[in-house]
Amino acid sequence: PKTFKVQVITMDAEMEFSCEMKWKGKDLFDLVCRTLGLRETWFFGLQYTIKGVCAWLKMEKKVLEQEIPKEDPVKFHFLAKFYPEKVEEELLQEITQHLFFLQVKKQILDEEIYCSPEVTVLLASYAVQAKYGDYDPAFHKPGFLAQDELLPKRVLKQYQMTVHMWEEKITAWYAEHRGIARDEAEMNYLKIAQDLAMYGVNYFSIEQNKNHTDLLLGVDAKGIHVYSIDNRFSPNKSFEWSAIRNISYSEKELTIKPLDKKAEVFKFFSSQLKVNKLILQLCIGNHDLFMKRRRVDSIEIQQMKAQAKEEKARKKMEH
Amino acid sequence: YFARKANHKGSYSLVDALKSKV
Repeated sequence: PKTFKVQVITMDAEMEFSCEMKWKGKDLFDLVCRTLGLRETWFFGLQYTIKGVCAWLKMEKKVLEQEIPKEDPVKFHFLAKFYPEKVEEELLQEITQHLFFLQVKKQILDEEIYCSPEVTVLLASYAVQAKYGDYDPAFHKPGFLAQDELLPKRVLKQYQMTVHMWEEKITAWYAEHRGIARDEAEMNYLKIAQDLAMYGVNYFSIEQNKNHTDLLLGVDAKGIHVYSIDNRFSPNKSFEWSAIRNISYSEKELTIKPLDKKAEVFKFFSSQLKVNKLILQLCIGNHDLFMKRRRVDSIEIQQMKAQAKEEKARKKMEH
Repeated sequence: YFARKANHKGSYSLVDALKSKV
């Protein structure tokens, strides 16, 4: 059969695949997951950018029938599209945890997620533990972190501290983590990161109908939030998934109807129809996971949980 | 529970989605 080339970039690898012309998004996605040995597939997606807007490959539609960039090979980023409500309960496989760790770490370093200087130092110390193992002063000599990107540039600029001083600060915490294995260090990182206000939120610029006030809409694991343009930390208004009746769009307008019929219907405009489609897609996916978490675990999840528990116990013994 | 009436319209009923999964 005729094929076309696809390049898939994960947080720590690049892979190339030959896809059959007739393949649906799901065929490619499943192949990537199998190649990675990833079973907790529901958090992830294949992302691409088209005309400056980020989009996710649809599973049920043919790859070539989607509005993907015309390039050879076609480039996709394999990324977490949805986030768990509690990392320690939901991320079971080590590979899943590792991919989340890498993605969230990049978001923090790139300042897409705001993090206070104190917490960035603590997070950096866990990242160092994950990479270098236990601290050994005989081996980890001053300057050993010189090549690592560990803190956001904003934090580095904010203080009059030398690279050496930062390294000392991080190492003081790092030395405290002795005995923590790589997967544990990455999980500790995620447990702290998930409490940051901007963690796991997809933000969109929106305009409100009447007075044209610019606002931000945030979609995350718990629901939909509305923020002022200058405050991404605390929403002015929140709609939990369980309190929403219906979400719909028509062209650039999007409507959220609360379950409570007396409550005000929230209407706004996004910049493009394409963005509304993406917002609704994220709402459906997040709501689906929200419902799944509140049901009895499937057999597959039960098995994976049991396996993860066994694996953890085995590792602890080894360690 | 997800309905696309035309290419520029879409609607998702969270209530129906919940009912169908119970």
